[in-house]
Amino acid sequence: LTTDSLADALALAQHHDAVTGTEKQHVANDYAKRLSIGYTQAEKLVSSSLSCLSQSGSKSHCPSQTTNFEQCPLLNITYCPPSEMDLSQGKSLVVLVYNSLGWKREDVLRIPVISDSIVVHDSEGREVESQLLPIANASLHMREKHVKAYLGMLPAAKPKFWLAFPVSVPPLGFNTYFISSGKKSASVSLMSTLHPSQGSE
Amino acid sequence: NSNMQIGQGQLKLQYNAAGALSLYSNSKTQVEANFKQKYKYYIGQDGNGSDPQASGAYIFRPNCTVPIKTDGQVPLTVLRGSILDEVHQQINPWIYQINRVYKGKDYVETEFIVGPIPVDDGNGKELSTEVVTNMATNKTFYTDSSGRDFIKRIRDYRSEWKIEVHQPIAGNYYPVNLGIYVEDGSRELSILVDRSVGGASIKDGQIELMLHRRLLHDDGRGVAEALNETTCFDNQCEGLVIQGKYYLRIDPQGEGARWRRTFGQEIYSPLLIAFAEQDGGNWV
Repeated sequence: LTTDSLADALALAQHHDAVTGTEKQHVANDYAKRLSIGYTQAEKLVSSSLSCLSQSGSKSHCPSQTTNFEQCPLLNITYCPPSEMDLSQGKSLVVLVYNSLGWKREDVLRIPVISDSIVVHDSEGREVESQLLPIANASLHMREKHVKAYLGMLPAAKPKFWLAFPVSVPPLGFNTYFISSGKKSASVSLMSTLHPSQGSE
Repeated sequence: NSNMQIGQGQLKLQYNAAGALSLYSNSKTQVEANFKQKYKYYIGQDGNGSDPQASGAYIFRPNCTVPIKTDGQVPLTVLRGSILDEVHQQINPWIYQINRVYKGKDYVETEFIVGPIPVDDGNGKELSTEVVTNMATNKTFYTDSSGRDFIKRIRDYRSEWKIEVHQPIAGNYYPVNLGIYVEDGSRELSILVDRSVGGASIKDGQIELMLHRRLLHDDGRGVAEALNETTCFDNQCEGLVIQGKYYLRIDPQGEGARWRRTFGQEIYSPLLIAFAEQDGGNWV
């Protein structure tokens, strides 16, 4: 496992046409393809590293560890197969959050989920406050078009909510969170549609 | 028929009865500012007639400005919760916007989904979003240079030579890679971006960012094709849809630099999220 393809793609993308967007369209497509290939290869290396980092106890067995960490590069089109899994079978989703900066960060994560009965725990088993937000039709529409083009078909399950929860991550470190089926611990957002009145201004 | 407020923490946004963003307030920093968020597009010069220079990949050459009016027409969908509030607006058939205010955060996050830009009227379009305040900024604004120091820009002025501006819009646009800000002696309005865009302050108290462009003519500077990217689904092609975010904050004078540097770094290096499956409740 290496990051060589990503290095090659990034090197090519330093060309002045790539930086400014003055390349021809078929060249832009080539840059995008190379970046995607590079990301996919690097993702495997990162998955292996995260698997070693998150292993409790001895690190000597690290190369043989098999925890398979996946990323969601298509979160921008609301497509994240790992987080869209069915949690009702007693399984839980492990979310590992890595901070590449040298200071502690507190942020809010958003991932698409199917169920509205969800509970989030931190690595010490404490429940974490969470919120469910219905996914906007505009986002679902974009997801459907792109995922269908990407996979040739639509996945059976369709996410209904964004699950938002706060995370705290140490400098140059990571934290883990666990998402499982629960008794509606995540609060569903209060939704209202307001029709502005004309001319009141 | 009354104002609506969102925000569970110290930062609040107020929308007026016409559904337009009208006030930004932060109880911690005591900053309060009248505030509008709008969209407009520039019709790209086609290179015909008296001006042979078309708007294209290299050249921004607007022909005229078309405001996108929304007051009193766009329903707002509001989601409120314990962690964040968000307001969804379908500005027009090809612009969707979500404003978010997080309970523990001091900035407004705006997500935009823009496209496909319609060109069936024969006009290429360059879409900009505007943030308008009543700040007296005296023709001055600041843009970063590839993430390095912010550089002072003055409308229709260059410090090193006498410029005669023939393009009042394009002549004042600058690259924005990290952010852009204005100040009026008591407050600073900063906007940070998640991608490189063009930006300017065309009027005092105003900042605009160009979010998307779709043009129908080559500008004749080398690329030899129009900036008219499409995506194809089932053998049908349509103009590109883009999705991104910008982040806005108003600080007391002199207090914005720290946020622009630290949060700018966080935008550039987002948290990496990885998922794994686990049976049962055996915490790793």
